[in-house]
Amino acid sequence: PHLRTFTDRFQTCMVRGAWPLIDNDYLNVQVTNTPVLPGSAATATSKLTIIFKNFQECVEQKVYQAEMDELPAAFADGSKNGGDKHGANSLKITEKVSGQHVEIQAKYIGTTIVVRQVGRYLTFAVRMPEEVVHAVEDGDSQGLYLCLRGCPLSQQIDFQAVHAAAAQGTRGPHGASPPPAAPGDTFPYETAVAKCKEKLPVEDLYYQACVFDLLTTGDVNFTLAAYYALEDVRSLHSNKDKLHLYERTREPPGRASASG
Amino acid sequence: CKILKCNSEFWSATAGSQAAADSPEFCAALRTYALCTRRTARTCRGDLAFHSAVHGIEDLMGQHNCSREGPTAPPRPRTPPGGDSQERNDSPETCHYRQAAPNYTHCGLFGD
Repeated sequence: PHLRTFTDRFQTCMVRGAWPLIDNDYLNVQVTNTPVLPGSAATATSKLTIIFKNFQECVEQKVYQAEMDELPAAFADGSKNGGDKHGANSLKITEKVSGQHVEIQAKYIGTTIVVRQVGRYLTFAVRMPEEVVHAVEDGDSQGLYLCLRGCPLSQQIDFQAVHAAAAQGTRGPHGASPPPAAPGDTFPYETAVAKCKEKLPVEDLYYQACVFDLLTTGDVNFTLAAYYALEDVRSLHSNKDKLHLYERTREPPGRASASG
Repeated sequence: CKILKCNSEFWSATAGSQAAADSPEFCAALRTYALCTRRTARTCRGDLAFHSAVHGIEDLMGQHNCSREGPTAPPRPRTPPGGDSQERNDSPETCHYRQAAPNYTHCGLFGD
C-alpha cells in the first residue's frame, strides 16, 4: 500500500504479510497486506487489528478488527466504548457509513482513527499527539513501526518508474510493471490518468498513487481509495499547507527528515 | 538539562488527592517520573539534581512496592481543562487528554 508517515514521508511499499503500523504505550496497530493479483509485487491491506491498551480508570483493553469485506462498527467483544470503567466514554466507535467508514475516538490520548473499506481493501488514517506517538517505555526499541520510520528500503516500490514504463508501454523495473489488470482486460495509461484526474485534479502523490493502482490492478475502486485518503488528510492533518505532497522519500527507515 | 521539569511534573501529579501515596496513580506518576529522567539522562549526566532524582525514584518505588512495568500517568494537563463541564463531570479528568495545544501528527495507509 501507499504510506504517509507521521513525518509526512510518502512511500509505496510491498510489506506483504503482517506489519506493525503503530506500537506505543497506548495502542498497537497491525496490518496484513496481500498481493492485489497473484504474483504481483503490489499489495493492499486486507486485515487491520487495533489494540487499545488498558488505561487507568478510563478504558479496559479493547481490540478492533476489520477484514476484507467486513468493517464492524464495534470492538471484538461487541461493545462500542471503553468498557465498564468510569471513563469508558473516552473511547468510542462511530459508524459513519455502514460497512464503509468507521471512526474511533480515543479522547484519553487525544487520538482519532478512521478505517474505511474501499472496494475490497481497507484504508487507515490516524491523528495523534506527538507526545503520544513517542510514548514508548524502553527507548531502545523506540517506534520501529511503519507510521514512524516508514518501510524498509527493500520493501519500497519506485512507482514513478512504473509510470514511466506504462507511459511508454514497456515493462517496469523488478516486475512491478503493470500486469494486465485482469486476463484480457488492460487499463491504458491515458485512461488511468483520466479517471484519477476526475477525483484528484491536483497532480500530487495521491494522484500518482491512484494512477499506479489503476495500472497495477485495473480496479477503479482504487481511485476512491486515493481520494478518501486525501480527504482523511484534509480532516486529520493539523498543517493544511502539507495536504499535498509532491516528493516521495526513498531514504532508509530510522532517519526522520523533512519530507521530500 | 530539564530535570527540574520532571520534578515539577511529578510533584504536581502527586499533589492531588487522586495520587495518594498508596494508590495506583502514585506508582503511575513514579513511572512517568522515571521515564522523564531517562529522557533527560543524556543532557543531565553529572548533574547532582538529576542523580538525586534518580535515587529518590528508586527509593520511592521500593517503599511503595511500585512495579517498573505498567501504565504511566496520562500526559499532564498544562492548562486548566476546556471542554464542556458536563462532559468533564462524566468521567475522570485523566480520561480527557488536555494537552494545551498538542502537536498533532498524521499517518495514513491506502491503495496498493
